[in-house]
Amino acid sequence: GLIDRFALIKRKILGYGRITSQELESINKEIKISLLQADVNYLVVKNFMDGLEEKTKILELSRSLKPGDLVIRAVFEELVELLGSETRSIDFRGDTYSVLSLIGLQGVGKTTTAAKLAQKFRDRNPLLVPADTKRPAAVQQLQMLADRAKTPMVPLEKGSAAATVKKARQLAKDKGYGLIIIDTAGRLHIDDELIEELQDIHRTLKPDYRLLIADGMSGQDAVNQASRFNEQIGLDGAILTKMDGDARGGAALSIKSAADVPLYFIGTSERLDGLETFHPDRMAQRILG
Amino acid sequence: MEILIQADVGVKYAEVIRAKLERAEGDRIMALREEIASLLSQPRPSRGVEAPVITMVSGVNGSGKTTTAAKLANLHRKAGTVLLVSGDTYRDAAHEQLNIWAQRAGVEIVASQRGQDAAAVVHDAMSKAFAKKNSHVVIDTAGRLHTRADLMEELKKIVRVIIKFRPDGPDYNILTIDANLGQNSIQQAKIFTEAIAVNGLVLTKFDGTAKGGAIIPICNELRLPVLYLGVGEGIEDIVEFDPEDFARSVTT
Ligand SMILES: Nc1nc2c(ncn2[C@@H]2O[C@H](COP(=O)(O)OP(=O)(O)OP(=O)(O)O)[C@@H](O)[C@H]2O)c(=O)[nH]1
Ligand SMILES: Nc1nc2c(ncn2[C@@H]2O[C@H](COP(=O)(O)OP(=O)(O)OP(=O)(O)O)[C@@H](O)[C@H]2O)c(=O)[nH]1
Ligand SMILES: [Mg+2]
Ligand SMILES: [Mg+2]
Repeated sequence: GLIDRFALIKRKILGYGRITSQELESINKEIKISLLQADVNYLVVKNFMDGLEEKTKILELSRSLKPGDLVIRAVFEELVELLGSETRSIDFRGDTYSVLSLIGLQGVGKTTTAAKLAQKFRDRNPLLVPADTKRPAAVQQLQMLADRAKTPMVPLEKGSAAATVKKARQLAKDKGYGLIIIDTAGRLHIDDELIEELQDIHRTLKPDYRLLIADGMSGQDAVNQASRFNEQIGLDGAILTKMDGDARGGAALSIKSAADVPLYFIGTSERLDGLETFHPDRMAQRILG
Repeated sequence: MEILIQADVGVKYAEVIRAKLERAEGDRIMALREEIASLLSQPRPSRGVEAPVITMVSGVNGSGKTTTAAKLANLHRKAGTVLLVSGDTYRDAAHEQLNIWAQRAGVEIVASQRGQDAAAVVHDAMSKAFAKKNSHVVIDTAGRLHTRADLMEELKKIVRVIIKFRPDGPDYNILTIDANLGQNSIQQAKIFTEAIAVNGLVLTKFDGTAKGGAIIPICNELRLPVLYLGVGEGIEDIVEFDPEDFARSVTT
């Protein structure tokens, strides 16, 4: 991967002690290619390269680094910063229940992630809400997951996501649940009717966190999808799923640049415990390959 | 070739195509589309004449296998008697999901329960289909990441069961590729093909805004044809793949 190629370049550069503009250009080309191969969006890569140039100049002024180290450090640090710098955690309301709404494209892992969140925040007394009235056997799927996560699930109000959510709100008030997790139907960011349905759900029960659930293997279009969801619905965070595969995960950078919301977790298996904190530095390593 | 990169064609193939076009004369866009169409024109499986025609659908999690299996069963129902098989014995409510589709398509379904041995379910379904002389059998399998060697072994086992009934394995050994995914699709296709000799692709979720360009390297390197495009969540939302139409859409 890029890290290995850098190691080779580094040895070569350290041999010379300084870097020629030709060498720098070839390194930059390698970085650009590597990021594209990692599924970082083309325009995001362009912006990244411009930002990198700035950072390299700043580091150059410090003069304490050898040129090879300089470039590698600059790339890595720039990536970590763009990915959020530190891990972030969900802040729950102390006084009343918190609401998480999981949204995203079809098949990305919303339903599974809803149950994973219920398990992770078991001590918050969570309640799962099936707001997918479209997908065949969606509520059965969530019920089975809820049972395994030992979490109650609101029964589905026939044919209406908003009605089910309304019921959840009532139940939370009556029974004192601390966390409401809404699993919504997969939808296209370009489907006006379904976007309207989502807005309706959020008017019925205002989420504290609107979480974009995105497939870790997503390609170039991840930027478009994230920005459309952000424009039309608003996003407060994101979770990147299926990161137990070997996708480099450039979509993480695409989502951050499109919506600039914290990446809270990554999905790392199909199991209920397959939800790990998102670490910007680990993600940067993975993207660089 | 910025437009190709943004279509998920990838750096390598964007360069390969660009280099080829340098020597092209005349209309650049037309030459580009012809080149893409030619990369996508791969031999279709020359199978599927003996009843029952066996279709198996595999692919990574959430790529659209179950919905595609239902769509294919529906297509075949118009010309014959179809047996749909719940080969996914892992996912919650997998059979319940496929069962609803079977009702919508008006076809018979072989049930399964979570935790059963998938190969055993497929074995029983095969016996049934060959005894009843169904025209078609469509087998849905559980989603799996190609990086899970144990799950790839399970898939191989399912194919071995099918081979007992039909020596060349499934007539249509289909891999679903989600059009929203990037370069990882190529690795998925490589590993699945190495494991079970995939002979055709279905590119799903093509009704979104992603271009699905990753199938260009896949089709050319693995000599695999795209058989259909998934263009929506309804049972009729499937169309035959046309390389020229696709070439046009990926360059727009
Ligand atoms: N390996 C792996 N599989 C995952 C992960 N998250 C979800 N999946 C799988 O991805 C598939 C789709 O998950 P779902 O939770 O049904 O996805 P969804 O977004 O709710 O799908 P729709 O409701 O149809 O839009 C299932 O097979 C899940 O088990 C993950 O982090 N890793
Ligand atoms: N828009 C659109 N959605 C699709 C298409 N094909 C499948 N879907 C949706 O994608 C989601 C996942 O589809 P499934 O058929 O359950 O995918 P799968 O591969 O069987 O998933 P697992 O069994 O969990 O691995 C569902 O919400 C489907 O409705 C398509 O062509 N277009
Ligand atoms: Mg779901
Ligand atoms: Mg399925």
